[in-house]
Amino acid sequence: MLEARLEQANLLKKVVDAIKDLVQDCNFDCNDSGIALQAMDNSHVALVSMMLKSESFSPFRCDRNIALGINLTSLTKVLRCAANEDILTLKAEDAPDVVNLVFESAESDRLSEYDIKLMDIDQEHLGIPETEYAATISMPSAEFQKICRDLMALSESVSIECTKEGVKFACSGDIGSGSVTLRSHTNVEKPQLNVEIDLSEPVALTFSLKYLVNFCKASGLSEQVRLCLSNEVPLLVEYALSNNSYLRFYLAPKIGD
Amino acid sequence: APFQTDLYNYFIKS
Repeated sequence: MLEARLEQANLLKKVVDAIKDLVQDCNFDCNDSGIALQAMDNSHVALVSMMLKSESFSPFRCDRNIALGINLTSLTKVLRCAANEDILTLKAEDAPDVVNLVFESAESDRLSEYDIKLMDIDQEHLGIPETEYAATISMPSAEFQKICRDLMALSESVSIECTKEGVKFACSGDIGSGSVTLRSHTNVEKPQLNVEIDLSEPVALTFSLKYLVNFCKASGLSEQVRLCLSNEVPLLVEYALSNNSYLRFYLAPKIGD
Repeated sequence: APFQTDLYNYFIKS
């Protein structure tokens, strides 16, 4: 059986909120290392990979691997019933047909309990090869979100070019063109505002801004976002969570002009 | 306009 208790429902609320417009039905794969989720959007252009390590929960108990097939719209409806600060406990039997969610409010003695019916989702799993990326950019997540939104006003696609001078986000469309260039930057007082660019070789790739703006819904989960690029492989956009948990998005590039 | 590839070009079904 599974029993996973989260100090703040807020974490799961924000994670589900960040991915519910990209994927609909997902398997939450529970095992002794934590709760994982991997799902692609309908067009197989983007993939979300979430890992909530067992350390994020206390207590965490998962006697055997359990796949919880859940519709994210249903999960969103139930999570709306939890206050951000509520203690959230997920429970499921082995081979369950429902997942049980309990929300306890810290100060007032209120306890809410919901069951969500599970679905049978036979999702193919994609093997994501370990990649030594040519370029890794760590930057404020809010800044990346603004760049994507700003450039999406001009074009559907953005080219991301990393050289030793820095990283340039550029686009062109019917009304004209635009670009944002960032260089490594250290803010001593506020390290969360740092921009760090690690480059082993120059790289330039083009991506859909619609998907990048969608990924940026996760910006509230982490002050920094990490972009990993190599020629001819999908972009990795990673939002690190506490306890080595993470929310990752992979996006296939656009090719040719 | 640039052509959108999909993930099957890069990740293998496991």
